[in-house]
Amino acid sequence: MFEARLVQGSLLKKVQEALKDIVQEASWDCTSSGLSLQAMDGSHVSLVQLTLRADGFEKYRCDRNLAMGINMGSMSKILKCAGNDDVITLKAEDTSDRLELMFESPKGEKISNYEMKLMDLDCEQLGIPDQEYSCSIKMPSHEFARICRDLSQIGECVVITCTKDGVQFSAKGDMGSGTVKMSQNLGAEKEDDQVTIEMTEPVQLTFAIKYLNMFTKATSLSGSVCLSMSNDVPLVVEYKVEDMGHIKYFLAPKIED
Amino acid sequence: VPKQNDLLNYFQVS
Repeated sequence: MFEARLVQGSLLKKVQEALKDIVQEASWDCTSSGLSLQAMDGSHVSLVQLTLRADGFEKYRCDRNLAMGINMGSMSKILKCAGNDDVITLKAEDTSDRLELMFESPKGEKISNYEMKLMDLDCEQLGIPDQEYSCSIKMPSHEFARICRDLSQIGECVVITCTKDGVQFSAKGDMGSGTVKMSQNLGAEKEDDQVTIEMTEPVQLTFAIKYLNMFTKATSLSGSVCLSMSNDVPLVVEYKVEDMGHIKYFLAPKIED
Repeated sequence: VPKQNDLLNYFQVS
């Protein structure tokens, strides 16, 4: 038996919104330590990894490890039926091919029950090496989203350059070019407004903005975002999911032909 | 023109 009850159900709605544009089908892995998911987009350019720890749920039970094959479009449709203030409970029997979703309004006067068919998925799991990165940039998530949106009007690629002075995002295209530079700003009153840069070596990498824009669907989950980069390896874009986990997006860089 | 690299060049299938 698997059962997970999340009082702040809106978190699950936001997580789903942050995943659905990148992956069409994914295996949600349930173990006694929590829920996790790892999936690549169809073109093998980006990968998303979600962790929601068991202790972040008000109730969590998982007697046997389960891999629930979920059509992300169906999951989105059903989670849209939950109100933002609803408590969400997920339930599945060990051998069932269905996931039950229950939405309770805060005062308990409305209870909705949905059942979603699960799929048999044969998912490749990738081993992501633990690695130290040359640059880690923490910045307000809305600023990152704004930069990606703005520069996507200029060109299809963004060059991210990180030095000890700051991080620069540049794009160029047929109509011209654009550059946005963010400098370290430790004096901001709110922690989420701070820009911090930890660097051991300068980094410059080029990425397809299209994917970065998809990652920014996670913006509402967290006030800040962390970009981790080293030369010649995939970028990591990480959003915390409150104190219960994270969504990490990996994106392969573009390379000179 | 830079070419899009593949994630499978970095991560092993486990």
